[in-house]
Amino acid sequence: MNIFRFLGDISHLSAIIILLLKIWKSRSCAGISGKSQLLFAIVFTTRYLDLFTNFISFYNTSMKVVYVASSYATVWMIYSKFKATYDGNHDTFRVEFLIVPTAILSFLVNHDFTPLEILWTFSIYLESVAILPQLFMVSKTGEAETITSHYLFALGIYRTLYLFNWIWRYQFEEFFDLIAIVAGLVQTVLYCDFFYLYITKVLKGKKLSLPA
Amino acid sequence: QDQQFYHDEL
Repeated sequence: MNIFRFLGDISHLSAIIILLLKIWKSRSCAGISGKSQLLFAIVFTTRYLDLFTNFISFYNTSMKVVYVASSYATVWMIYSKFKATYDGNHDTFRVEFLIVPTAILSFLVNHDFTPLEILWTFSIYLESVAILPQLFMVSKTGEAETITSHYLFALGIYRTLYLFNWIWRYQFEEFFDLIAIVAGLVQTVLYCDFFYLYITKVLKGKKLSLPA
Repeated sequence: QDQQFYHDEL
């Protein structure tokens, strides 16, 4: 494992923990898109079915288990425990516009036409766009809490670091997975606008707010 | 390249 991949995993894990703690400590999920979190739970579930079929390493298995468990915990907090604080009126992105096309695409473009592989491919495609309901919510309300911005930054930079990991692996291991690379590029591009606002506003101590 | 049929990344 190279440094980019490790840092990517750490930032992904940080994002998940930041969000869990933010909701748990403030007893509120205001400003968080339940739809995006639901999509992430689907992403982890469909991708990590290989937990039952092959063992890669202790690290790999434990990270997968933590990702799956925390995504379900987040969904539970939004839709059950702190439901009263969930801002459903602003969480209006139509997720079927993401699920249906990515599901179709995973049947058409995959490495192998088997159930597990199609589900893995679907999870890669869905992950690349799963943040859209959250970004849509931020643009709709015109602002995001600083802690939510940190969450989004950690989540966005994770796939960006994976892009460097793939360049590294192509260079030194002659390994490349075109499906993951293209989806990772799409995913990173979707965050560019947010990265710009994060660097120019949040890192300078201001709250992330969009011009009206 | 048979390594693409198992995924070692997260």
